Amino acid sequence: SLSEKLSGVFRSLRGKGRLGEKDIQAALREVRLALLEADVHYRVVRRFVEAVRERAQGQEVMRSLTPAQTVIKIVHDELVRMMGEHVAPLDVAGKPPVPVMLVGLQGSGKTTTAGKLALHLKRRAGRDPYLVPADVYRPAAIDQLQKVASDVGVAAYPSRPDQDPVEICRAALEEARKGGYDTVIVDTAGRLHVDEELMDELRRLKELLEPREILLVADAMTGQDAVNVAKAFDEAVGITGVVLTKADGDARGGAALSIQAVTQRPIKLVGVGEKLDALEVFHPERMASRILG
Amino acid sequence: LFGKKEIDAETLDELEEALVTADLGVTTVMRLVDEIREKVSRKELVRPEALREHLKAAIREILVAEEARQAPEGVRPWVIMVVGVNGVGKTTTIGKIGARFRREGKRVILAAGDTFRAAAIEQLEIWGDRIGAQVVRHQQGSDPAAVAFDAVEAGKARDADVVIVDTAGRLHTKRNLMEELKKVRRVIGKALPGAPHEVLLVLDATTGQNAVSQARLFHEAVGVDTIALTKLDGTARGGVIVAICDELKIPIRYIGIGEGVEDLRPFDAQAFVDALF
Ligand SMILES: Nc1nc2c(ncn2[C@@H]2O[C@H](COP(=O)(O)OP(=O)(O)OP(=O)(O)O)[C@@H](O)[C@H]2O)c(=O)[nH]1
Ligand SMILES: Nc1nc2c(ncn2[C@@H]2O[C@H](COP(=O)(O)OP(=O)(O)OP(=O)(O)O)[C@@H](O)[C@H]2O)c(=O)[nH]1
Ligand SMILES: [Mg+2]
Ligand SMILES: [Mg+2]
Repeated sequence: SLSEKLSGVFRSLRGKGRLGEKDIQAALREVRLALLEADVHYRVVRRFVEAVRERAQGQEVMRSLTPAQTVIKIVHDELVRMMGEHVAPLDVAGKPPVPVMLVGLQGSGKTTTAGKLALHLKRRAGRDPYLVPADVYRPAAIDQLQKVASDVGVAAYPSRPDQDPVEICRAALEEARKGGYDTVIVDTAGRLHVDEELMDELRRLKELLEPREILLVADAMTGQDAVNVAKAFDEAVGITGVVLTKADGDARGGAALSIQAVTQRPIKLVGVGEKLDALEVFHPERMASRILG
Repeated sequence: LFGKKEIDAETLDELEEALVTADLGVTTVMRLVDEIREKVSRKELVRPEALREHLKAAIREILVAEEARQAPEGVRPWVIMVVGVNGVGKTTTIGKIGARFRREGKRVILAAGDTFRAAAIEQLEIWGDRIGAQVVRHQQGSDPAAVAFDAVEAGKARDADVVIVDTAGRLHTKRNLMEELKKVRRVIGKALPGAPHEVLLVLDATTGQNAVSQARLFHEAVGVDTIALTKLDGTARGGVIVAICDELKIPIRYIGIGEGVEDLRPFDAQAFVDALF
């Protein structure tokens, strides 16, 4: 673990009151390796390490801590600061029905998250959500969301795969208004950030829906590519928040830091299982400890 | 990146960044860069232009590609069990592989072994329909091992060439789900001794270092024979397979380059390293 490695680095130092340049250099090397192994993006690691170096320079070794612990504390605090800087709850304020749009790469967990979000809003916020299947491409995607909707006891728009997603959303908003629902959760098709046509479809969906939240649903095990994906989706439609999925595995989750660093948007929710009640509010402290390993 | 007169520290730093951002993993990258540094200090590697080719060859050495595993004489049907974590592309890859066999005129049966996830069976049925393969299925919530068993039995009874068994996505860290997978494997063997003849692990090219942990644990649980690396049509380069091939020596059999039925290619190690950096 990082704390063991840092203890090793500092074993040769004794009775030092301050962290000297050489000590910091050796410690930062271990921090850098740990973050890269955790899938944090190469450039995000570089910036992060520099920020830690500045904090650590001439830092007093705290009375109750060893030099290794002092560095860990600085690293941990800096991680928590970065991860938690923009912490914000889901925003569903505004005139009902409030639209929330889920976007992201193929297989990241959007359809499942749509169901989880609907259940979360029903149970924890006493809201009355309406689910909209807007994926007309993936085989049985509409069936999947409809099954999920029935599992959580939420109504869903009866989309058909021969319809156009923009038309589905237009009609669904109308249904939601008529039905008195206060939130509309739109599940979009997984798409590559480099697929011009599909990114354009996303822009048109945004234009029609005027979503209160555009949530990037991202897999916790994503590697270096997280930065490319987050940036592209943010530039195309503007992300208001992130849902990190599959965090119930053993992926260190460095993608979370990379996405935060490049979009400056908050991670709002975390998927922690396949069941529809497996959705938690994001905790920067927990994520920081996990990334450090 | 390689337009310099000599190989200096800056060149090696740029190289390190290129390889790390391709998801090769810092341990593998450090080893490769150290080997380069060694060769440079011994004057075995001097020109920056040679650097790229040298590295590609070194990486290529590690990668294991495998031509189609051939069914030994008299083995019918050839049973493939497809495994992997959630959302990586197992079901879609099964559709694509089935289509390949169909193009060769083979009779294909698909087993709807994901009895858990919403509309997983319906998804595979649509694929079966598209490619002209029979889909053996039970109710949602039923025992996946029973589905696999019935599919292999159907394969024997109908003289099918191939039976491909879909399984539910599962995180490799979930003990009970990995036990379930072992059971599916065992039961397939009961229906046809020696089956499954191929356990195919599907990995998503966008996955980072966790793919190594996935490969290890699936291999430990059910023995992985081949790997399919999907979603290479995005910007992720799938460099994690270098460490996986190095450690586990499992051949990469296919790559997925899209969502359509034709978007499957046999793995080509040279093409892969050329796209890596
Ligand atoms: N373990 C775990 N699995 C999850 C989580 N969220 C989603 N999944 C699983 O991930 C897989 C993909 O989920 P989907 O909801 O179909 O993903 P998607 O983004 O809608 O996929 P596309 O529509 O094809 O882009 C399914 O097997 C889900 O059950 C999570 O938080 N934990
Ligand atoms: N762009 C791209 N998308 C792919 C590729 N392979 C699969 N997909 C997409 O990835 C998503 C998930 O594919 P599935 O086949 O449902 O994945 P799975 O592993 O069976 O998922 P679970 O059964 O839920 O674990 C779908 O939207 C597929 O169309 C690929 O090679 N490229
Ligand atoms: Mg979906
Ligand atoms: Mg599947």
